[in-house]
Formats: sequence, C-alpha cells, structure tokens
Amino acid sequence: YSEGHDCVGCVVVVSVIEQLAEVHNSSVQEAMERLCSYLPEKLFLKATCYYLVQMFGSDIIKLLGEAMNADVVCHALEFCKQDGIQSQCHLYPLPQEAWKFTLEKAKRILKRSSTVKYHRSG
Amino acid sequence: SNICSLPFLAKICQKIELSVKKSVPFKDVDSDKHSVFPTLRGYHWRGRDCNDSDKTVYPGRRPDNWDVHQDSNCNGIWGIDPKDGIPYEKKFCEGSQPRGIILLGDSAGAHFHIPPEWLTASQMSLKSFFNLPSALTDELNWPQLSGVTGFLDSTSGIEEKSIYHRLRKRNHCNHRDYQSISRNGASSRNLKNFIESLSRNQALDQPAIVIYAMIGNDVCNGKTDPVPEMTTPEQMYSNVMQTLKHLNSQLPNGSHVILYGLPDGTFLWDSLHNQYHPLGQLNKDVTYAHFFSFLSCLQVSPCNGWMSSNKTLRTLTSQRAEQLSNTLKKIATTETFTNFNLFYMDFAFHEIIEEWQKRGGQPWQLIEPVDGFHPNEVASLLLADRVWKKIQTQWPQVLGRENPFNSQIEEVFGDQGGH
Repeated sequence: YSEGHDCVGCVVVVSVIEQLAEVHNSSVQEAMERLCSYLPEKLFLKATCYYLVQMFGSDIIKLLGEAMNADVVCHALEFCKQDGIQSQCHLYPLPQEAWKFTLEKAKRILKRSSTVKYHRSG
Repeated sequence: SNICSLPFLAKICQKIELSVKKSVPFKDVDSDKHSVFPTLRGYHWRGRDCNDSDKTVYPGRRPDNWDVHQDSNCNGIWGIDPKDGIPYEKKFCEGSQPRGIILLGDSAGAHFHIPPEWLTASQMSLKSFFNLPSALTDELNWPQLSGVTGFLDSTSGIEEKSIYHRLRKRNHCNHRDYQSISRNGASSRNLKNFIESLSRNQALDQPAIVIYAMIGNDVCNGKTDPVPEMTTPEQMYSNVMQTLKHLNSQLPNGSHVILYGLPDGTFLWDSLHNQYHPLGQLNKDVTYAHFFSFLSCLQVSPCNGWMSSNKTLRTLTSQRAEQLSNTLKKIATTETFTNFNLFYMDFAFHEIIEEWQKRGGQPWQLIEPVDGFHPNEVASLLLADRVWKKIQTQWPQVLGRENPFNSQIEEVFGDQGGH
C-alpha cells in the first residue's frame, strides 16, 4: 500500500461522484450522499463514507463546481503527491499547459476556503 | 483515523492482521487451518471444516477408522450401511484414490476482481455494493469462483468448470478437498513467506495435485524501469527448487506437482489500449492507455512491463517471461522427488483467445475490466478447461480414476454437506 494508491483511490472516487452528479443531473453534494447511501453498513463502510464527506466534501464541491476534474481535485487535496514525479500524473487527458494553471487556481480556491485545514490521513 | 488504535478493536485487528500476513483462516478454533467462516482466508480459500473444535477433523485427511463414527475428512461420507454393516467410506472410497487440489498462486490464481459496477455511475444502485464487505475481507479476491479451486457455479454463464469441480465430479470422495494458497503479488521469490499456510500431513492425509502458478509477478512490478527487479532464470531455479524441496517434505507420497509457465503478456496492450476503461465509458474520455500511463506514473502499476506503451519494454518483458518458463520446463524434465511426480505446462493464453474468438468473443473480454490486467472469470475457466484436458490426455494418472460409486454416494449423501 503506497501513496500512489491514495492518489488512484481518490481519483476513482471523485470520478464516480462527478459521474453520479452527471448521470442523475444532481448537485455534487447530492451525488456524494447518494454514493454513501449505496454502501453497506458492514465494516463501517457507510459511516466511513459520511465521515470522508464531512472531511473533504465541501472542498470537493467547490472544486468540481469550478469545472475541475478528479485529477485536479485530488492533487489540490494532496491525495496525489506534489513531488516532481507525481505532479505530472493524471488519468484524464488534459493539455499540458492548462494543467499547471488549473492546479494553481484550485489551490488558491482551497486557500480561501473557510474549512479547517485537515491532515491528509493514510 | 486509524480505527485499529481504538482499544476495544486492537485485539481483533491484531488477529485479522496475523491472518492476512500468514494467509491462514482468521476464524479457526481448532487451528487445523480449516474454517467454518467464508472470508478472511476461510472456506472461500480452503475446504470448509466440518468440526471446528476437533483439529483431527478436516478436509483431505485419510478417514479415521473408515469414518464409522464421524466424518473425519469432511467429505460428507460416514457411518455404516445397515444392509451389510460395511462402513460407507470403505464401501464408496476405498481404492478410489481420493486426492486434493492445491494451488500455489498469485492474484490471478485467487481470481482478483473489482466489479465494474463499483465504478459505473450510470448503473449504480443500492445493489451495486452488496458484495463489497465480502470482497474486502478476501483482499479483493474471489477464490470461490476461481479456475482452480472454485466451488461456486460460474457467474459468467460459461459452462466450463473449475479443476476442483471436475475432480469432485470424477470422484465424490474428493468433496471439499481444495486449497488456494495464493496471494496478491505472489512470486517465486516471496512464496516462502506463506507456503507454511499449506495444510497437508504427509502421514495422515490423501495425496494432492499441486499446481504452481506464479504467472506474472516474477516479471511484473511498478517500477519505472521494471527490468532490474525482474527475477532472473538463476534466481527462478533456486526459488522453485526451494519450494519443491519444501513440498517434498510435506506432500503425502503419490502426489503430483504441475509447474505452470508464464504467459506472453503483450496481448494486454494489444487488446486493450484503445478500449475505454469503465471510468471513461460515460464521457468517452479515458482509455486503458490513459489508465496504464496514470498507474505507471504513480509507480503503482501491477505490471509496468506489459501495461506500457513502450513496445520494446513489452517485448523485453515477454522475453524474460519465456526464459523463466524455460527454467520451469528444465526443472520439470531434470529434477525428481520421492513423494511427487513433476510436470510442466505452458500458459498458452493465445489458445484461450482463439477458443474465445471461435465462440464469437473478443480478446479484451477475457481481461478484468477495472484493472486491465488479470484474466477474468471466463478466462480462468477456459484455462482450467485446457489444463484439465491436457492432464487427461498426457498424464491421466494425475487425476485418479472415475469412482463407480459416485451415483450411490449421491443417493445416500445427497450434496455431501455442500461447501
């Protein structure tokens, strides 16, 4: 288990949230609630989901609201590491020059964000 | 954030961690390595215990006093026939040469599978994640549906059956005698860390058919340059000999070991690169080429050598795989052991692809959609079918005879207690 897996996990989950909102023509908030409602209670899966929504939901809503994709969201939330190598890793095809600009913009949005800074958990 | 740091969970976490690390059942009251619990290395992975408070009772053992008083080997056959006073186990199984099936495998053998429903927003519903707890506690593997030790009926509708399924059909006395000693990331190098979890008593148990199928991780890793980390033929020779010596000390006499070669994995890129990944199907934006590149960039690719746009690297990886297969072949033709016969079989995936295309299928339909790497259930069962047929024609002694009492066993014991 490594940090690379954090990044993959984040991009997959945020992609599913984004696509749920698209498919059901709903808000991101509703999409996250919907996803958590689908999970079983066993193994604290549903509870963990709501916990993560509480932790990261408002930032995800802000960034997806700015038409940023899962790659940008996960880099801004620091699930995808920022070191030289990994900062180029993204799943969705994106013109290279937009990547840096979009990432900087996302970080500015989070900086302005009122939510308490959280420590990225393993 | 670390749920295991909670005092009241610390102990159970410890037990689960040990179970995963040692690859032995989490719930095993009598510590005979067989369990009444499905996941956490339970009966999804090895024959279900029929008495979890008696360590002398477990699948695969020779019957205790012909099982007059209890089913000591959990094959569902025990007691005395009132008509003639002969114990059923003696009447139906004596001389039928019962044997177990044991897989020494990796994630492919354990049937690693992430259901695409978990990622497909357009079809997502309350039902989509019902199997998530079970899958997580089986490390995202589904050995109960795998090609070697699977005992559940296939979910893909294909008629081919697992090797265990066929062995049981051939001789009902083999009921519940299966073990999947497999692990995600397993290779010839690290098998020694969990081969102790194999349960077989050389004096008390039936012979076994052991399939050694480490089909990728000796050439697969996530490194940017995967070649230096690949197992060399010399290392392969040494690792496999170490494993075979261990098996010779543990397997009952009359066992058989089949060394399974490595595939030519270039079909992965060839079949998938321009197909859409499940995450890319809604907006037609993410192909497997993008997905492979993303995993490679993060250095978490399951196999950077084959899941790469670099043709030279793909070819190099297949060349090393072939060298390692030749090493296995060499061992099988030159080394002998007292307690088992040794055979080698090619992993001829192209034969499976041809068979599937004959049925109107496409090669990419044989690969797990979410990870784009593992053979899926259909491929596993087609491979099992090929292995079974090859053994039947080339080495029929490996499978033992057809038991003439199968129908009578069914009459008296029905499904023999199921799985």
